[in-house]
Amino acid sequence: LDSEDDSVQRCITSAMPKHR
Amino acid sequence: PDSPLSRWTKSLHSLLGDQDGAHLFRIFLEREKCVDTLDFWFACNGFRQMDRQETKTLRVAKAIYKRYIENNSIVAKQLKPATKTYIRDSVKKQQIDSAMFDQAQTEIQTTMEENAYQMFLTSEVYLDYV
Repeated sequence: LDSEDDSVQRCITSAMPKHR
Repeated sequence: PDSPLSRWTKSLHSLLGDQDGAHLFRIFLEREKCVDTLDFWFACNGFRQMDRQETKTLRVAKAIYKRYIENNSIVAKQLKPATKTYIRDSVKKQQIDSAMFDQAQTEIQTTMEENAYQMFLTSEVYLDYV
């Protein structure tokens, strides 16, 4: 099970713009 | 005319939709010690896109609440008390909704648009890049 920080970080990363 | 740079000055939204723009804005906010506002903004987007069926949405909602709202962080300081109460109650009652952070995100976005974004467009980080 990952930590709370990890799950927030993954949430942030999933919403970041990807390479053009 | 439609270079990334000209798009960045159009709106905060167009800046954050561009990979380099978002990266540069992040560097700027790190220096200004308010990068949490940007991370929260992206976390809200990520949360909205999560699959409702997944059991982990409650965990993630709780984690976002704890990290940015429960403590007196810069995000919490920029939110209206009613907005914080609404999110706290939603987490407590486990009433998880994909739109539960929408109001908070709007408030943070408005503050960013009026302050950090304007400062960014005249900052050294931005001007050096230009």
